Amino acid sequence: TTHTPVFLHLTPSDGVLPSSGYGHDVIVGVIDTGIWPERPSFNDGRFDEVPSRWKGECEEGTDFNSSFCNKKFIGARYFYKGYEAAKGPMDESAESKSPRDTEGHGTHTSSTAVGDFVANVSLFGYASGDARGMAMDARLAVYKVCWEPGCYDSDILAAFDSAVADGVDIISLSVGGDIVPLYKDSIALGSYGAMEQGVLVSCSAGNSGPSAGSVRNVAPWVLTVAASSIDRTFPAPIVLGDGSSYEGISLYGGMSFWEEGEQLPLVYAGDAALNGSESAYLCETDTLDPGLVQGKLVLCERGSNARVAKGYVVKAAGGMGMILANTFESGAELIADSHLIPAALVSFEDGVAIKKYISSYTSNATASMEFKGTKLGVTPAPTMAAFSSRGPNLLPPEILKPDITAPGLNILAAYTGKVGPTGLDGDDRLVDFSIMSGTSMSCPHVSGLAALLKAVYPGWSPAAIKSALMTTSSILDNTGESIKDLFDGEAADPFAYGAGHVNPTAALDPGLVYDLSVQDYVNFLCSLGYKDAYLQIFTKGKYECTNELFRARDLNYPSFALVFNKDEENVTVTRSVTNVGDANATYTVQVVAPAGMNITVEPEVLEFNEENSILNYKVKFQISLDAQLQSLAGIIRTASTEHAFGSLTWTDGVHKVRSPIAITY
Amino acid sequence: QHEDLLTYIVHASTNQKPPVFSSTAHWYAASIASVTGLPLHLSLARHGPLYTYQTVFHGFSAKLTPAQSSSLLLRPGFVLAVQDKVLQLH
Repeated sequence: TTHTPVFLHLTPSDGVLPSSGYGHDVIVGVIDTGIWPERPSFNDGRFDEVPSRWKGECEEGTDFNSSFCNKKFIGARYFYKGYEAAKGPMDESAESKSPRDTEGHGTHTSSTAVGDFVANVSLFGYASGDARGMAMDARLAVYKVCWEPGCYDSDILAAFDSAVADGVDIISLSVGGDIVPLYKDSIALGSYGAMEQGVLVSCSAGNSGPSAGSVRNVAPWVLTVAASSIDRTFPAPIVLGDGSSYEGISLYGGMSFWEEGEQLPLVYAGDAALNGSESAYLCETDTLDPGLVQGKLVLCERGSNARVAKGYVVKAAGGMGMILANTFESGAELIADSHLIPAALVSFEDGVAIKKYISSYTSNATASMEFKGTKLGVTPAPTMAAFSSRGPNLLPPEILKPDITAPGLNILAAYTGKVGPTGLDGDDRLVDFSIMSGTSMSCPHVSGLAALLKAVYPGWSPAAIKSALMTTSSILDNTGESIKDLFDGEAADPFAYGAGHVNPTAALDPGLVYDLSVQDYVNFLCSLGYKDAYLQIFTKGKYECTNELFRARDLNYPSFALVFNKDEENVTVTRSVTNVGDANATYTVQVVAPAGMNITVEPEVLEFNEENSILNYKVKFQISLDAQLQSLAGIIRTASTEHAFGSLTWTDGVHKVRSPIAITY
Repeated sequence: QHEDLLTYIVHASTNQKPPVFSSTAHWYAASIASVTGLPLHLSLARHGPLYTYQTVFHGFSAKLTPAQSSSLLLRPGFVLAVQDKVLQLH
């Protein structure tokens, strides 16, 4: 947050920041691990009285007084009964039975979404600058539901129930679980109830990428956020004894025990096993032989235990430093960690090369490692984090998920004062701000940006705000090329980034929005076969199915996800767009058809004569004749061609209202 | 017996609340006591409700055996019981 506002082109002089008064008086509820209230991100020096509509409280508990709340940080509650019902009484020596954040995650997400301006901060000098949340003048309410074992459904639902009753406008939730039917999904259920009352819920997509079908928090009324990089890195170059060099990344903040450029003995952890341990290459606890590691740099591989824990293991065995190599799945994604010993992460490819060098030089292998601080202006950026969970959405595949991507790799924001930045027991370095990675970090960026839009357009529905963010997002990086995937270096697709990378300046003036009412979502649930008890738990008896012919793909969503069954050759869907720009506007359609697909839009021109008027259009997706012939010949519909992507854009020459298209054959 | 207790999130249709109960909270607590066979004060202490939910959906969470949760669903107004799960930070 010392750089993401700049990366997102948020400027104080024009655009969405001044238009929204920096999110003035919008209330953002963060359901997470609580808050470390002493961090200056939550100061209230510039804030006037708490909005009279606020009905929340500042609950007291262990090491937490109601006086910690203020005009900025206006509410705090904690929910632990589900946790204690499952696990027994909480160990209050290890965690605070109160809204106080002893983990760090909730303080980080809260300050990312709405943290106030804090001058001149850094983590051990890295990422230095002035930190600010996306909606600096929004108010914050925290709902602590996550504890040592995790976050229980019963507690999460209690937090949703309270937050909506308290009067929040936006909910930010960076939590997830396994794929379950929507009626068993506490986040889907709680966010549905929030949506019913006009509250937009922004959720993290999950960190199980790059596996297909790994995206979570997939209900269509949720804004599901993937994670991508920004144009900043923390270089830690590694030079091997043969002169070859590799670009590592590190947030190591201590002393190096060698001269700059000095070559040290280098050993592969898998060759330094203690008692023949087969997991030595992962640098798991007690797997390294001190006699083979002492005084050397050690090459470890990612996987199993935490990245920072591996450095701790190397240190315990007497190693001087660590080179950590990515797995194949992590590719070139470089996550920065504040290791306890000199250490740097390298890409999978570089890890393979270093390992090959070690095997060639055996006992004579050497390397040097340096820590170069912070580098800005990196290209290309954004790039999709390999860990960011991917579509297709398994439940249901007719709703494209994730919805959008935002910065989530190496993000600096406020942190707990309870534990060090690695979270390890042996890490007693307490810091005000820390650097973390995950879709947990991208989600609150979007929550804060949604708060800005809510301040500008207080009457807009959650679906309209979501549409504005999605249809104005970008699929290009800072070199003008398609956003790349850090997994394989290839162009990413909508299963990775959804509609694209969030562009708040454009979202301020989207031109058209795809709006949705509660009844639309009810019809969607009906299309999934929900009725009787299963429908009742969402609708509370207030709504019924009104269109038996409604199909999930007809939901007025700002993206298209079509699933073609074997015998289907064409599918027609409908959409309606609301003109939120100038009264008189003429939009024409531009289509980039997915491979093997012909697309016809009717009408091809939409003429609006008044503000907020709504026009409908139909899109016919037809498998092309060529594709049909290939299909007959068994050429397509193989594993490698089962998905194809395109886009549909309405433009009046000023606005570009773009919807991604994902086809599953 | 205590070890057999699981947390369930029970969904209710509040418009089916029998009029004899003055509030949904009273209805929930009495219904739990009924299926656990305990006096109300003991049932409250042992089984809950842990929470009653009234804004985003209608229902409560409570510690019940699988048989008790099934019994509860035989009573009018209780539509579904879903076992509590633990989710993780992303």
